[in-house]
Amino acid sequence: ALPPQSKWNKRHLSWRVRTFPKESHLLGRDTIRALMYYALKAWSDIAPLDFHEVASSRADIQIDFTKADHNDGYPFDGPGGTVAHAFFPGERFSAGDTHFDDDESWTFRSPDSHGMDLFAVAVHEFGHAIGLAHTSAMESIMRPYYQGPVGDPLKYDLPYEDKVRVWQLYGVRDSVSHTIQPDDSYSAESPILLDLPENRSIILPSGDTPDRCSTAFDAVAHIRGEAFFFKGKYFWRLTREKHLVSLRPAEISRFWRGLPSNLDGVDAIYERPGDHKIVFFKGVKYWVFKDNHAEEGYPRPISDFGLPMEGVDAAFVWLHNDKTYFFKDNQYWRFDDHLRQMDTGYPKDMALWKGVPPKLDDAMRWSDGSSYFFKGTEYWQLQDSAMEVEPGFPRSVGRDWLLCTDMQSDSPATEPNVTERTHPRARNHADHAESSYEVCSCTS
Amino acid sequence: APSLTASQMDTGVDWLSKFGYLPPPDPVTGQLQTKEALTKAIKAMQKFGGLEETGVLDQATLVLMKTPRCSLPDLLVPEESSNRGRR
Repeated sequence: ALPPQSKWNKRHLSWRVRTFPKESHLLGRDTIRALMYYALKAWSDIAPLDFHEVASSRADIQIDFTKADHNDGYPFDGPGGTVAHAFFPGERFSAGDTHFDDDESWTFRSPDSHGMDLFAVAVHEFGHAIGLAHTSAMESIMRPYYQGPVGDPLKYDLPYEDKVRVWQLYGVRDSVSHTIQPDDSYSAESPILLDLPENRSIILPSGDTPDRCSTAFDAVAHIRGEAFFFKGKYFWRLTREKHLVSLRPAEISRFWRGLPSNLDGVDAIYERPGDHKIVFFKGVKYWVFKDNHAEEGYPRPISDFGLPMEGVDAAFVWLHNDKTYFFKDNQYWRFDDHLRQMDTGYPKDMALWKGVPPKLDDAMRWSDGSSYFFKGTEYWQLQDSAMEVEPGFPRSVGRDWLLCTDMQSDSPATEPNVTERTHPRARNHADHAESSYEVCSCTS
Repeated sequence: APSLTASQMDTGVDWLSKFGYLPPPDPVTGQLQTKEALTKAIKAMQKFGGLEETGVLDQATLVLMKTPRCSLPDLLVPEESSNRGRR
């Protein structure tokens, strides 16, 4: 059974290989330890977890090579069948422990047919050891079935599906540049942020980051089931459950690789139906991304789509017909991504979308089947196949999407935002910004 | 399709119980399961495994059941509602 809160409360976890394979003719002990190290590193590279090897019998993650019934309720069954298991986090003595079937022929850098790739299985099992359950997602390392080797452990990158799931448990690992202002008291030996994933809201954004509660977004997109809100050089991300991954925005260039380094923002983004590639628009150019890397040969002119060279305000795929809609000023176009051609009879007047304002910031569909149109700090909802805005709209983007729950003013710019009210340090920051000394300090 | 042998059926039922698709066997009735429950469990397993949801232990399903895998169940129940003493 999965414990109700299946994650570690601590972020520094110890591990050791307690027992090695009885007949270790295929893999030496050092190789096994190295593979365990890299399998754990696959998770700690992206989540704020630290794993360190110890010799103690009190290690959080005890790793054993054992066989048959070994008194934990999960007897192994000889070669094939069940090959390994791990225990979810928790207070129990066995929490985090990971067992590999010693009857398997464990291998490393061998063809699939020659045995079980220890690194691949270890990455999967350590996923359990930090709290992830099995998933049916085809690309996931947490699929229950052995899928063969996964490549070089030194270069292994977790599938996107698994990254998102571990981020939902522990948050995103901060890189050095994500830390708050450089501080002499901070050193590599005291990674203060690593222990505080739940308290990320106390971390102030740097001086030039926009305020998510009062800004008008450049682009909003529904990508792989999640929502992305783009503003300037930054973006915020919401999970499928509409949970904001972090109050702090991430830099576009640090996640979406291949855009120009001097890009100051994007106009519109959508996930292409069919091949699920992601298309970024900026001015008269567009880029096609496979996952989070731009493909070669881009940017290209948006005339490829049959769009005018003035650029686009918004792009989204309507769930109703799987067609892509582009908006510019008070006109819209309908594009068939499967045929890669613009439908005839377009552009049309946006007035056909009753209640939707012209000159949109962007639009997207969401998992509830509705389409959402964004402009300024407001958004409009159109349900299912309707071309008319639902009653009660527009509503506040910040309040409904970006955790600005305390925002009360219709003019957020004149009011302290939620971050400022919630966190005294943020309030101080705003107050100080009004003094010439602080402004000077920031710009220097 | 060729009908399943009793051994294949037993193997299938054991597998589905082991990985969370069928409730643990009742200590009184042994392995008896309703046909509806079995069909539903097979469909759930097929869906989770990315197979066509036929609800029968067809060849593809049996092959997947023989694929090496992790011991932990695919479908997990909340701990407080579990009547098992350990995971």
